[in-house]
Amino acid sequence: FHFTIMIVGESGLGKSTLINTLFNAPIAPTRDGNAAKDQQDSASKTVEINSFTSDIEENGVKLKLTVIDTPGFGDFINNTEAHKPILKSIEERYENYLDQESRVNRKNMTDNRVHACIYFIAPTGHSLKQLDVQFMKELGPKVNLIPVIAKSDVLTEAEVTGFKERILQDIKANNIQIYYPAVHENDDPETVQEIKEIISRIPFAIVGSNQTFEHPPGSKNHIRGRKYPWGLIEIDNEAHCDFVKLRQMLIRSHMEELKEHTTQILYESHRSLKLEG
Amino acid sequence: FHFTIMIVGESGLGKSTLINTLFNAPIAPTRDGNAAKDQQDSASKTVEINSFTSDIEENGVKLKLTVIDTPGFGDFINNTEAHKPILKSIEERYENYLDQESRVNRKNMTDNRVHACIYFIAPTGHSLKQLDVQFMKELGPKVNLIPVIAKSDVLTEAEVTGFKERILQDIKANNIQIYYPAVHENDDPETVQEIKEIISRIPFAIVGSNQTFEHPPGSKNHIRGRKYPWGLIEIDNEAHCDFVKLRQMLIRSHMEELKEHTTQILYESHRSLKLEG
Ligand SMILES: Nc1nc2c(ncn2[C@@H]2O[C@H](COP(=O)(O)OP(=O)(O)O)[C@@H](O)[C@H]2O)c(=O)[nH]1
Ligand SMILES: Nc1nc2c(ncn2[C@@H]2O[C@H](COP(=O)(O)OP(=O)(O)O)[C@@H](O)[C@H]2O)c(=O)[nH]1
Repeated sequence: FHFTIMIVGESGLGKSTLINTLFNAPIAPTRDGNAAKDQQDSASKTVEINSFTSDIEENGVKLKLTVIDTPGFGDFINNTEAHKPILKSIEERYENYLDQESRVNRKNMTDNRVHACIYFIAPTGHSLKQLDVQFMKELGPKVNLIPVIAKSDVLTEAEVTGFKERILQDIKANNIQIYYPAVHENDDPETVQEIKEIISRIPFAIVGSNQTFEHPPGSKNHIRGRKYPWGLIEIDNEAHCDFVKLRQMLIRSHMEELKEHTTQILYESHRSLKLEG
Repeated sequence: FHFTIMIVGESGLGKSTLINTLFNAPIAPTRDGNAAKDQQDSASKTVEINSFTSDIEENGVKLKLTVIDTPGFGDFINNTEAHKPILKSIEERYENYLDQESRVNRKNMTDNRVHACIYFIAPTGHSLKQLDVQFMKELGPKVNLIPVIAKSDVLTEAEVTGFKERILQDIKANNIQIYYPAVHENDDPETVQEIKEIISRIPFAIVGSNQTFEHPPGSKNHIRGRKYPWGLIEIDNEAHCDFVKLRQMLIRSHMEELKEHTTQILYESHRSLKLEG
């Protein structure tokens, strides 16, 4: 089973940490401060597209996971072109598949189309930035777009609620297309309830962490979290953030659906546009 | 006693909250999410310079405080020009003073020069952004520049330490000039110690809040802070953030010095350059 996920957002929003937390495996290299700086200096003033593939296991299922990192997005003084290399990468992968699909011999096709794109929104507490709107408008029609509120531990519960409302208003006002899991006719009531709960939390307010702590101290119970002088955040605690919901949607219930939506809807739409002229 | 302070940083870094917290008075209008959005829409694509003056009292001393807000800085997709209106405002105030100083009748001079500029660094945890470097390089020689780490409650103690180190390295590497309180020959040992402690915390990692809570719950003791499901941050607790140190440096010990440094060093340097040609 092959799954390709893209992560996009300004530097320092916890992207590398989240990818490693989501799949419980060191997939994306988390850069310490200095490495990030060198990367920024050495990078020409454009967004890079980097790809990492690992074999992981989820619920006993072997998975070939490809993570596409996009360092540099939103990090320059002028980010006018920021979304372009990313859009280009998504479209090239559709083109690549289209070429292969059109061949006489289609025995050894490789599919590197992007099945989901997680977009990290900076937790300002106000509303979407112009950068966010530009990216989501451009990419929404091309890829399953999953916006998340990054480092949501900087917001109180009331601030998260207000921020989510304003983000959804901005998404509506700008005709931005984001991914919502679908409820199917033959779904059992439990599944329908689960999907509704997932939908009610979008955009997910997430916290990521590679560190574990004893909780309570001295006990055998270990939790993943972030330890502050004023308290301990548990990322798997749904009262603290929506990490569990994101993981549930991405991995447990909707990987299949995300792939189908990419190949049957988004790709077909790209193909039709391309073949029409 | 008249003091003019400028606050600069991207939207959502807690600037309005901090100004109100610093002076314990509702000086800057804290915008809720929607107001910020309207402001962004209605604002032409340039940084605005807004000024608010209030009469406040600090330690029994009456103070005419002017706060200059700079909404729009860093908020656009292209921020190439972001620092220019701000630099222009600082220089215009020097020009204004120079004009008045050169008149025959100097009875009614008004001094609106900027005595300090607090620059809010987004708490990415990595190092300075290009936007930060550009602003600080341009403005450091013109105004007393006080960089602070905004919303530092998003960083653990270890992350704050690492981030401060890398920020100071970036400041050094880019020849950025920031304000440091001076130790004077005739200072008593207690004052020298206090100044050294202030200097050791630069750049200050701050948290701001307009809300108060009973601490512990049910007690008469009220603290200013932010309440999360996992704990309560106390902004006046030096183990939680450097707010007390910033307040100490700005208000208690160094308002006089900040004014002197502006009028005797920075202004004079501007005047000499201007008069030389
Ligand atoms: N407060 C908070 N900090 C986080 C979170 N995730 C990561 N961090 C920290 O933020 C910093 C940058 O994280 P990183 O994953 O390298 O961000 P990236 O630049 O987007 O890949 C590191 O110090 C992380 O420990 C989070 O959910 N909340
Ligand atoms: N975590 C955290 N949130 C803050 C802090 N200061 C303000 N906020 C919150 O951040 C949001 C934006 O604050 P505001 O002062 O309007 O930011 P501004 O746009 O820079 O003026 C509001 O929801 C504030 O309650 C802080 O120090 N830490």
